Amino acid sequence: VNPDLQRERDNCTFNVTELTNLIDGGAQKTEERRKREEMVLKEGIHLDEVPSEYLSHKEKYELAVKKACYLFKMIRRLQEEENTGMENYQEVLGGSLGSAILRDGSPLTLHYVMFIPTLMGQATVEQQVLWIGRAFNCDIIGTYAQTELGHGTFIRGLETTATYDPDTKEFVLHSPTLTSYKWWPGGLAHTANYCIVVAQLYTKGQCHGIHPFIVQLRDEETHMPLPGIKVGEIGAKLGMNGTNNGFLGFDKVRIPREHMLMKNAKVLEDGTYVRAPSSKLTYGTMMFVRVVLVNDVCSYMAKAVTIATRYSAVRHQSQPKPDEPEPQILDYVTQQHKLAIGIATVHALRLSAAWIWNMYNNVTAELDAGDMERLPELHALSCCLKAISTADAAETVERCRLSCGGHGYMLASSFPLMYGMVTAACTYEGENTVMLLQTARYLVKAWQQAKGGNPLTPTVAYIASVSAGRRS
Amino acid sequence: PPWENTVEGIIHGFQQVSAGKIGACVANIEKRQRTGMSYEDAWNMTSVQLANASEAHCRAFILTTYFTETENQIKSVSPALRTVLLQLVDLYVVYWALQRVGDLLRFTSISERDIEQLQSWYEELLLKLRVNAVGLVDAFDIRDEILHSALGAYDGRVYERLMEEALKSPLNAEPVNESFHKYLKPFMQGKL
Repeated sequence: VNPDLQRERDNCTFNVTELTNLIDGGAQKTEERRKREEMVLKEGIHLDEVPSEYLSHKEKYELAVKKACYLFKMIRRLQEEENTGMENYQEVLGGSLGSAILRDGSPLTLHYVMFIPTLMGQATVEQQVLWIGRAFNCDIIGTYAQTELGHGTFIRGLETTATYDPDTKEFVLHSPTLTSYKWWPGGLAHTANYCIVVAQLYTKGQCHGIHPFIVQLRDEETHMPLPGIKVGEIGAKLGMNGTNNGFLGFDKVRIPREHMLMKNAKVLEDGTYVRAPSSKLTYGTMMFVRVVLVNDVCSYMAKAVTIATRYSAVRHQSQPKPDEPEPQILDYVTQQHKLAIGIATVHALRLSAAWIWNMYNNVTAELDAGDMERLPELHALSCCLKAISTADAAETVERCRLSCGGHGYMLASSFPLMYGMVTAACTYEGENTVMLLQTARYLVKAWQQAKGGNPLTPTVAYIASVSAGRRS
Repeated sequence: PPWENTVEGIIHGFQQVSAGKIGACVANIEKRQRTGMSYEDAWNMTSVQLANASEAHCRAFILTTYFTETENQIKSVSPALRTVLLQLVDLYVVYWALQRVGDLLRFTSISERDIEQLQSWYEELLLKLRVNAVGLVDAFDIRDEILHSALGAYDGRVYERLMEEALKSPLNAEPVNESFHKYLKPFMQGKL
């Protein structure tokens, strides 16, 4: 070990393992995590024959598919051995372990982050019986297509149509314009053979707004796109070049009525539309992803500050006092300023992520019982937390890169790939300014409620107390 | 209310900033509507302020959560770790106060002297945390295979690893690249 780094470790005033255990949620959790990491890494999936930095765009995708398949094969084995469910996906693929193996993103991420959760949240019991088992086994690979070339966060503006035909008991999916083509979903391009598609539902000549449908995109044997399906990849991006983001268009593609996910709203055989208890329920998957995202960006920040801090202990620079050796750059207060705030931010956002994850689970349980009271509050909070945490993470990674001088610019530092991943999160699942404005709608309503003397939900309750006597 | 240069005081200050910004947005929207502007146009005209208000609300939420959750966590940890965790909370809260000095001046009773004290407090915290910087990141317990960085490996062999990585460049597979014969040499000899 580098002697400077060793000296830093010798001088540390607290028990590092104690803090590790606290971060993991207990000594047993640390042990489990380490065991899992050991088990996954010993498979050697993360090892590259040629550094992936030097591969072409196509080769990067092929390598990502290979790694993702081996990783999923391993998860499947774990599930059989340990008889576990979704949590294995989360633990192995989420956070830092998954991104260690698939450093520039995985083409199968959306299968477990969006496809399966949407089926769990929006499909009927009968539909879940039909699809979830196959999805868990990876007999089918799915993704989630919502965003269109001309329509992003404002999902009520989506143009893709699903028109019900009562004669054949089918929906006809159609992309009426270029701007209605689905654009960006990970794994959509050449990986997934099924997809949850969000489209405007028409029945009996009336539009009922956006609804989710499960659509087969490719033949299960040949993987050829099915008739009427226009699918492909969107091209090279700033980062996430392993995620296989795709575009998708429909030319009057027919799917059975049972392929509309009908846990909430329904279309009966004769075309009668049965409204969902709340239109907000369609937004469940997006909220789930935003909540998960906050945790994910914490992993990237933890990596970034670890790299930058260790480097700062090893690196010496300049000679502020004559006849004395070059100090470690960690001794410069400007460097401490860059690093310490990064470390604190990891803890601050990690605890906020845990808090909102807990809230998400509570609200989801309340939803199942028909109680939707806290749904708008969760939506508002998940929007702004997604925006702030991804923006802060991008800033932290960039600040850490800069703190390593020119060496931080090397791909071998890991900063450029990390920056690509976190900065992508600033725009996917809702561009950050749009997210903040969604929260603002809730805040303005809360302000007006407070002004009218009405009680406020816990996370905005302060508005009533601190604003008393000011600007009211 | 008088300003308090404490963590709780700063968090309360952030809540005042957030509430103040939301109130200002509502007032602006209403003012614009009174001039005949539609609600949607008034909203759009106020949207820069609205996004700011939303950010302020989120900052207040994160600061509150970080502080309260840490207070809960430290009940069961050793005194040495408790000290460091509280230093980190202090640092984070003071950092954001200094980042948002303008907002605090606008919506709270913070004074210039308070700000000077905050700056000194921040610098003292950096000094205190300096000794534990490496320990704090070691505690994230990220294996080298996961970190995947020549600069950040546990053993600190930064320069050796950078050189090892450099040698993996495909350009180093041969001493002379073919572009020399095809372009560079003819160019230098004026034969291109």
